[in-house]
Amino acid sequence: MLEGKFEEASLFKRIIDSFKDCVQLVNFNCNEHGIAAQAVDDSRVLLVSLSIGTESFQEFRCDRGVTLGVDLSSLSKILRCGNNNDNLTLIADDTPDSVLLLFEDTKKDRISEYSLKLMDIDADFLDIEGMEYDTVITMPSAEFAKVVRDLNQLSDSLNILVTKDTVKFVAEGDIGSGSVIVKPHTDMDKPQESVKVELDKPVDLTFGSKYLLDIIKGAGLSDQITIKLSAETPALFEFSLQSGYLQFFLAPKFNE
Amino acid sequence: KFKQTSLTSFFKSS
Repeated sequence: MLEGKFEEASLFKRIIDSFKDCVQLVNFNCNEHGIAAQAVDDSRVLLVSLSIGTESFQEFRCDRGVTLGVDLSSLSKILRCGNNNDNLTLIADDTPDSVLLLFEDTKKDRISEYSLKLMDIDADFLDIEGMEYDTVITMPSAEFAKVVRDLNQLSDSLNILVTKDTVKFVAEGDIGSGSVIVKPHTDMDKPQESVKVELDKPVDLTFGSKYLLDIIKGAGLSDQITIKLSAETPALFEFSLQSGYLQFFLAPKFNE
Repeated sequence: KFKQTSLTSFFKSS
């Protein structure tokens, strides 16, 4: 039996909103550690890996492993029915056909209950563990989102070049070209504004802008994004949760 | 010209 209560429904809404546009059918695996999910987009270029640890819940219990196969577009319809600051409890039995979503308005004594039918989802699971990276960048997620949106106007590809002192984003397209350079710095007053670059080897990688536009939808989850890159391998873009994470693995583009 | 790669060429599927 699963019973997970979020203090505010907005947290779960924001998590789901962060990846519902790139994948549709997702198995949520629930166990005593929390709720985890992995899904790949139809083009098999972008992978989403979610972990919501028990500390993200006000109350959590799950004695036995439960898998919830969910159509995210249906789930978001139901999530829109609750208010942001309602308590939200997810309830499912050990072999569920449906999951119950219980919204409780703590001030007004209003309780709304929705049941979402579950699906059998036959999805591949990709082994994404054990990757090693040449560089790790941590920067404000809003700043990364702006760079991606701005440079997307010029090209359907975004080139990321990392050296010891700079991270350079470059787009070259038909109407012209653009670049943004971000330098590491530490902001003592607002640590979330800092940019950090750890570098073993310089990296030069190119990604499809449309996938990066999907990834930056996670920027509402965390003030900072961590970007891990290695030559000729998929990149990892990570938003931390209070307990857990939302990760996106993105396959690069190669110059032929 | 850039060519998009697929995740399945990097990660094993199970």
